[in-house]
Amino acid sequence: NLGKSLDSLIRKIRRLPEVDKDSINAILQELQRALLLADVNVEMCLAVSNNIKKRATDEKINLKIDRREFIIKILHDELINILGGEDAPKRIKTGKQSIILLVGIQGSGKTTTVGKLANFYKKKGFKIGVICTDTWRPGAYDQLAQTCDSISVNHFGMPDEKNALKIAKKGLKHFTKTGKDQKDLIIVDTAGRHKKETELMQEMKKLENIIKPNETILVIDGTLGQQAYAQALAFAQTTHVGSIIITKLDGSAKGGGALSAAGASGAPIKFIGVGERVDDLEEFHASKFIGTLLG
Amino acid sequence: TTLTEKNTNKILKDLELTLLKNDVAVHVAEKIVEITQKNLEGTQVGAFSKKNTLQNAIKEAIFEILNVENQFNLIETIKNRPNKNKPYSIMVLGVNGTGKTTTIAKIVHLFKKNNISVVVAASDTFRAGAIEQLSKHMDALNTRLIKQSYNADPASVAYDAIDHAFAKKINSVIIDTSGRQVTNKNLLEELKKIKRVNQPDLSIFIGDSLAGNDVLVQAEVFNNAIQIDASIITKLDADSKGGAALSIAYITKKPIIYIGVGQGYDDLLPFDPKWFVDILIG
Ligand SMILES: Nc1nc2c(ncn2[C@@H]2O[C@H](COP(=O)(O)OP(=O)(O)OP(=O)(O)O)[C@@H](O)[C@H]2O)c(=O)[nH]1
Ligand SMILES: Nc1nc2c(ncn2[C@@H]2O[C@H](COP(=O)(O)OP(=O)(O)OP(=O)(O)O)[C@@H](O)[C@H]2O)c(=O)[nH]1
Ligand SMILES: [Mg+2]
Ligand SMILES: [Mg+2]
Repeated sequence: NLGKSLDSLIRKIRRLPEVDKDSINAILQELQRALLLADVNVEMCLAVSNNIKKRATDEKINLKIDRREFIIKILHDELINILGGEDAPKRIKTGKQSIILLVGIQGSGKTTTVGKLANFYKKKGFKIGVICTDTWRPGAYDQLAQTCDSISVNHFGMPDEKNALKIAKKGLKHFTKTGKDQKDLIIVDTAGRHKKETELMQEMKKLENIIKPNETILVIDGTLGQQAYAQALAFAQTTHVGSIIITKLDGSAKGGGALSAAGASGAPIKFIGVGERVDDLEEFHASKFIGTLLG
Repeated sequence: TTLTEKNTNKILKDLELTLLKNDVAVHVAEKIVEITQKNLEGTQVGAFSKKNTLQNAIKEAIFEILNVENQFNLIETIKNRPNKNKPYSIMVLGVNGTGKTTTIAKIVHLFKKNNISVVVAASDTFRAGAIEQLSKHMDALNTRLIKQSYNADPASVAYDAIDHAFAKKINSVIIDTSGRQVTNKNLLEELKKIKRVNQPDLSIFIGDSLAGNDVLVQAEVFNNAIQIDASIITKLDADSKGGAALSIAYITKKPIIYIGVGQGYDDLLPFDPKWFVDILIG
């Protein structure tokens, strides 16, 4: 995986007898291939490679610093850039009601992730309410209801209602009306959609305006390739994407596409999905992730 | 203008970049460039000056990868099967969320339009809402669904469905399986068991056209486990460039038979290699 190929690249850099133009070019070829195989956006691969080349061959470098370690440090910085920088701000606070809205492409893992988030915050003591506004997919509410029942979380849905906005309004009313039963956190699931489905993208915008979430989370499939960036951008331009969750990283995918899309959309990655069960959610820390990648 | 070796190399480099940007896996993109170069060997310098020579060399390379000579028509195959007393069984497989269940609904709709009777097996007995999702599709399509309960043995549900089809003289059986990651050895064993117990006539791999290099890994592992007979790529309506078709065809050496272009029952089109190559490299 990306970790292994970057690890072997780091070793190669450290074993270089000297850091000249040819060895740098060889290193950059290998780096580009590793990033491309991991689905990092093609333009980004070329940009990273050019940046490293420029900085590594810069004559003004303090000759006291070991050139090899300097290259490794540049590589580390460029990768952090791809991931979009520091950790996600905590927008979910106890004490007042928070609302999270999940959006993303068909099949990316939204409904499953709603269950995981409900489980995560329930363990932290939040009272949770989940709303299903997916009016398209047959059995969408059954899927969400079964998952929520397995962790005893309240859920709301209207399987025969065709208007997602109506369901959102009624769902919010349902979870805000009862005093002592007041939910600290409401999580809203939506139907899958992609950037070419203009009406659905508009519906998503309207949903966000009605729900007024503290955080809109974009769920991205870890297997996404070169289209990741364009799709993430479309979502980020239509709603206020506050953070990103990348799913299916327990599989064979290296996640480079999703990771670079996250970075490009400007939203930090908050969690990653590492399996189908409700516990298979991990918090994401860019520097820790890169640190692990670079050994 | 005349094509020289120098600008041919530039064109091949651009070709590789175009393929990569269109989600063709790295190894497959390199292979296509390699085959194109081989196709150009021995070309007269004079012939080289025709722009079509290079275009054709590229198209030939892509057709080679797509196994166009193995293309077949599923409807004809079922209608012309040698033993009409035995239902034609199809096992559908792939990683999580690629569109297997929805594609099965589309295939049922297609079969009905072509007077092929069909029964479906609910062999995803794991995921929340899987049986309800399939059940609602089959109600809408007026088609019998054979199901047991959650956590039932997927191979046994498929077995029941084939048994039922045999008894009722139904032409075909489609087996829905749960999404699975190729890194999960247990789930690969489960898939092998479904195949071993039921011996389906066709195993179809469903790949998400939005996936990048991973689709090559998926197809390879599944192919090694159960031998893929044909593939379908989905979500081409999402502005995906479809390079996944090349990656899958390359590793399985089997044809892409349909493409999914939306969530409706009619959103399933036969895969046309010529149309596809034109879209891929203009
Ligand atoms: N292995 C693995 N599977 C996952 C993960 N997250 C989701 N899945 C699976 O991916 C498939 C799709 O998940 P869903 O939650 O239905 O996706 P969705 O985005 O809600 O799909 P739509 O509502 O149709 O757009 C299911 O089989 C899930 O079990 C993950 O982190 N790892
Ligand atoms: N836009 C678009 N969406 C599709 C297409 N095919 C399937 N989908 C959607 O993708 C999502 C996932 O489809 P499913 O049929 O549940 O996928 P699956 O492979 O059975 O998922 P699991 O069983 O959970 O692994 C649903 O929202 C489908 O409507 C397609 O060709 N285009
Ligand atoms: Mg869903
Ligand atoms: Mg399914």
